[in-house]
Amino acid sequence: MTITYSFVNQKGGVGKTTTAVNLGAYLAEAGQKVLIVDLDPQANATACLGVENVINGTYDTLFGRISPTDCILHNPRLKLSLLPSTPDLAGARVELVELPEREHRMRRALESINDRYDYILIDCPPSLGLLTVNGLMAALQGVIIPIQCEYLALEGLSQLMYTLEHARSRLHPNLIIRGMVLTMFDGRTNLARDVVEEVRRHFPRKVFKSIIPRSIRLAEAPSHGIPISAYAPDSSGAIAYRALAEELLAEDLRE
Amino acid sequence: MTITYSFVNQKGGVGKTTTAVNLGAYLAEAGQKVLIVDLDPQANATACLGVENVINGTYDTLFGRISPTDCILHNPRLKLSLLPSTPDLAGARVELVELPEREHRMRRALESINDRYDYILIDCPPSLGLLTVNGLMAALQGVIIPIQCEYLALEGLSQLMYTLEHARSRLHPNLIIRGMVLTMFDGRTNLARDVVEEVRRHFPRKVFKSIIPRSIRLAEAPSHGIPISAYAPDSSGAIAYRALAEELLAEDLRE
Ligand SMILES: Nc1ncnc2c1ncn2[C@@H]1O[C@H](COP(=O)(O)OP(=O)(O)OP(=O)(O)O)[C@@H](O)[C@H]1O
Ligand SMILES: Nc1ncnc2c1ncn2[C@@H]1O[C@H](COP(=O)(O)OP(=O)(O)OP(=O)(O)O)[C@@H](O)[C@H]1O
Ligand SMILES: [Mg+2]
Ligand SMILES: [Mg+2]
Repeated sequence: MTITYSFVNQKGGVGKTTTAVNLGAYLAEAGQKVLIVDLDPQANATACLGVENVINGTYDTLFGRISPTDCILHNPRLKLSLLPSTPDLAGARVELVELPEREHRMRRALESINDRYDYILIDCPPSLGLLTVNGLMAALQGVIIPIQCEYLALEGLSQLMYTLEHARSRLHPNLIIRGMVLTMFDGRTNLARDVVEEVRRHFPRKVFKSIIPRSIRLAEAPSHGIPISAYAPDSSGAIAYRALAEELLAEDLRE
Repeated sequence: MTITYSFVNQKGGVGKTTTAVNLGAYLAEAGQKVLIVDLDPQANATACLGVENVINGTYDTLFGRISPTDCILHNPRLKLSLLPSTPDLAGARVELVELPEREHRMRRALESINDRYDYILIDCPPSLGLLTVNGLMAALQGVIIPIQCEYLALEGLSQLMYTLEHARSRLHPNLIIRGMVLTMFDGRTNLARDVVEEVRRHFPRKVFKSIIPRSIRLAEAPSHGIPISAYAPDSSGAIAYRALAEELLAEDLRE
């Protein structure tokens, strides 16, 4: 059975893309068949995997013009597959409004490729518009929320919870929070420790044990078009994402 | 005459809010009358100025329900004024779609308070939807683009340029780029130096000389609800934002 998670947080720059791509890379290293879906018009997940000049991608599958199978790229070296994004996805937000089942287009599109992958990881943009709602509806096993260990990122959590509650009551009764990942943790500052404590207190059973440290290697890897597992496997960021993948696999009973 | 700038970049977490608030604080210290407009449903600029439990804000002014004068809060100690945000702004994106002049609502709302301020600084959300478009149309003297000194932030620039070009040709012929501010610069990494070089090469006359370093004090200040000028005036971040304010004032002939 395919497990589908979406990476959501309307706060910008908190590590949604970095977590989807690098967690995906370590799940693949552990032998899982992984598809990364780039649902962000910025196409950052696509860039992180070194893919350029994409013709057909997520945009085309949302409108049913092309089946995902015909857009998915596979990288045999990384053992990762990608449904890439294109800039025209920015227009989807408006174009989707008039369509029937506008919130469920992503979920429908992925139904046709179900059971081909062990994990489908969907990277969402920093907003709560129709693209992110599509990501929420497609997240059959739940959402993973990256939380940057900084004050402003904490502020936005209550709004995100409100939105998830709203989506659950109106559109997707089974929508759950799979877990929260604390990112860009800088142990030298009180601020980061305060945020960790605060999040753990508010959401005692939801926070993954693995905390992702701030590590420049993680910010460098995208410029080489490869995940941290291939770029700097011994770096603190790599070790943390590997531990996160192991934690997830153990809980999903996929060891 | 009032000068209105909007802070835009669809890439998340690049320092839009931090730049609008702290640049505003130093413009106010230099004797300018400054209004900060929070056009982001996340209400981060509002939080950075320690404002909570807002009743009326930007949302109400977009729909003409209340005049900005009745929503603006003034902080005599900081000599700063704020048109605060509220979470219902998140709904504006959809509600605005059917309204006439939907892209110009922010500009119209601010017309009624023109000439009361020397500077109006508008903080936009991390997207290119209707709220940001409203921010672009209201930016009569141009947009200020914060650019984080990291690879993924560089990737998004071409898309932003495309969107600005599109807005200029269709909606706002005078839309200009007032300048680009390089943020979160970490001199210890080659990555940051490479990004600075790249941006300076592509946009030779647009990049402000003042570069904002990565400084933990800037990330701490929001949790105290005050700008860096009041929280840690001797920190590297404060010195950089003060220099940026001086650079802007000199170019705007407002010394
Ligand atoms: N743990 C980390 N340590 C250092 N840098 C990081 C870390 N995680 C992410 N980064 C860098 O921080 C920036 C923001 O991360 P990322 O783009 O993954 O966030 P995001 O939430 O996907 O952003 P957006 O809201 O724009 O989609 C990127 O430049 C990335 O390379
Ligand atoms: N120069 C800096 N040094 C260290 N931290 C910074 C700096 N500038 C901003 N920050 C911190 O980085 C985070 C992102 O900054 P900020 O929220 O201003 O970006 P933004 O572009 O407004 O984000 P969003 O896209 O969500 O609106 C915040 O936690 C902020 O406190
Ligand atoms: Mg992203
Ligand atoms: Mg912001």
